[in-house]
Amino acid sequence: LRVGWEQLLTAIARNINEVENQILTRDS
Amino acid sequence: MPVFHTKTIEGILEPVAQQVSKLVILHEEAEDGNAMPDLARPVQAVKLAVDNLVKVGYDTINSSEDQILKQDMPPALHRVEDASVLLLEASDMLRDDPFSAPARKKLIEGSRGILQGTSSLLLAFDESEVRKIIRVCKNVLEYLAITEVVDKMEDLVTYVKNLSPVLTKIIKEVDAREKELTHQVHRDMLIRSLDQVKNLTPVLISGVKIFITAKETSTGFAEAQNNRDFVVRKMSDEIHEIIRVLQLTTYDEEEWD
Repeated sequence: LRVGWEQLLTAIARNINEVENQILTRDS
Repeated sequence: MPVFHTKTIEGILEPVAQQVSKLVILHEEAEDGNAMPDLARPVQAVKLAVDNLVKVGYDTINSSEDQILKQDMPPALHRVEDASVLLLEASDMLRDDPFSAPARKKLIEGSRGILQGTSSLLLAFDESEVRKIIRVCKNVLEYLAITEVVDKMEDLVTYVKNLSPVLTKIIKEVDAREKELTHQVHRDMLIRSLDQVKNLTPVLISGVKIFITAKETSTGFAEAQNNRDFVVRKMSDEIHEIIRVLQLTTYDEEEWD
């Protein structure tokens, strides 16, 4: 559980960056 | 079970959605008083990513001409921002008390909130992309609607010259969209209708040509006109069907069973 939360939050940050990239790509 | 209707959305959200679900289950099963680690650093990374996303989101809202997108994006961005605040609060609470149950709840709520917010954002963008393809479809429909005024060979040349690029565009865009969908039934429907449009295009051109010749020679006029109108109607129906299927996001439960 301990490792899980750190991993999840890191994955969430990466996921948000991917969403941002999608927006930038589609907006261009 | 796939829950995202495009491969892009699935690729981005599915791994995180699975991790959130697993952790929620673990959390619910593991009310065992384990100390939580200091999550300040990963939470800060999430906050930084959210801040960037929100900035990019509002830039997009300000520059977009798509009124529906402009309307759909702010609530999704607020959802992500609020979730990020929950994660920060949870991190602060856990620093004071690594056993805090309310902090764990906030972590779950925040993680879910970010997932829901990013999901809404991606969906809003996807719908905006679909609207762009639908505009191309409507453009083709407009050309089909003026077929009946083409009654000279030189008009036909202009008509074909104008119709060809929009048909090429619709074929390219619907083809790309079909490949993006995760739902096989919708993909098959788009492939079928697009094939019809491709096959009917030469039939339409020759139908108009026959109509013009029939008009000039005054032979078989009514039949030529009926034939032309039939092909126009058939192509228009297929394009209306493409527009309908493009907007479908629900799933055929039987298929997933």
